[in-house]
Amino acid sequence: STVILIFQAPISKSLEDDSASSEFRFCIKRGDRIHVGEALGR
Amino acid sequence: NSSKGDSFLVPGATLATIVMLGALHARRLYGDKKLEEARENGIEIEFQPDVKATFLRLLPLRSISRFWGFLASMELPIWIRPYVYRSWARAFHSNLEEAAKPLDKYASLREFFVRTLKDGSRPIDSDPCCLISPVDGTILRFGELKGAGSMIEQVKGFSYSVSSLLGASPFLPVIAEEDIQQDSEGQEIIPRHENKKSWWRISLASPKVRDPAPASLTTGLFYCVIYLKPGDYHRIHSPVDWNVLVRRHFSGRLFPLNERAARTIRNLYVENERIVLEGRWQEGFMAIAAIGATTIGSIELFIEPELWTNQTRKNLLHSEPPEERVYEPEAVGVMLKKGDEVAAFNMG
Repeated sequence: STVILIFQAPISKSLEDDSASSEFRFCIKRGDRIHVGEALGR
Repeated sequence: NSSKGDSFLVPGATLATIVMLGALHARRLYGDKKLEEARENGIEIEFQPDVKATFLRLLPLRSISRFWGFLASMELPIWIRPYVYRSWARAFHSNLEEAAKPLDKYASLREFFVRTLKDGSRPIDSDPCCLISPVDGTILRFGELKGAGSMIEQVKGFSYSVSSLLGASPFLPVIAEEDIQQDSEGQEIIPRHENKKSWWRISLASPKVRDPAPASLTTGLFYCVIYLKPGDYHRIHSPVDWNVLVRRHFSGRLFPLNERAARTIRNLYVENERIVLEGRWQEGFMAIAAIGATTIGSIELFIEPELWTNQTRKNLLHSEPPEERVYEPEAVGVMLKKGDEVAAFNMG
């Protein structure tokens, strides 16, 4: 079985503000084993 | 049974079958090892349709799936249960220490397969800014969706669109080419336009849903594909706090979903039976697509227990539009907390 997650999230830079404080970043790599509850990204 | 003693002889045909199965298994292990080595060396697996994939389309996969489910749900004698489940765990690398109940309490393989875990086995990352994995599994692909088509790569050389995966979604941000702008470094970014009609496909079913985020924010659309091996824990949890607004059920095919299938079957994720949950979280759109396979063909949805998947009558209806349900109350739907159990994959 497979689960596909699709979601909207802030990206690194906005047009109005150069701050990258709200950007979303994945903290995984392809091929990683992951468990429920572990972070995919922040 | 020989007349000279009590020694047992295996009939020739049985022996030949065992040898053949052993050879096939060894070949498969060898293939998997080669793929793993290629992945470690950074070599991309390419799409290569083959005859076996074409042959799969001719097989009654739903009937096979349902028969497997029937076999797996047969109650086993108590004494044999630990042996069967330990063998399963050894074959598919499951951790039996985490099972919530003693092994002899699972009446059937189907029940064992969808077992819950002991409390604390899966601690939830409490960082409010993090999005957690909804399942145990292997990360196949992830990234940001860009461009008007919003395509997800199945493997190198073949992609499918998000809209074909999720169906006609009233909430999916529509990324039109004219909406994509570039920042000072040439990176594509998508500004929010509260009043721009192209941003949302307004639905008659949920006309009140609007993007509540401040207009100054810039968002992207991201995806993550996670594959669950047979030995993995097969329950789906909520990745964030969110409101599920719509459920869609696509009664498609039930192709296997392993790496070989992804490499050889076109539109694998779009053709297979699946449930899509859509809604909103604090940053905007959120959707989970749970895709069934031949052996794990049915999906149980805890927020809608009356929903049945992998039904015989839907065998020929995979070309029909999905069955959709809008959760009440409208525009609020079903609220789920991060880590809540949402669904489970069942055998057959």
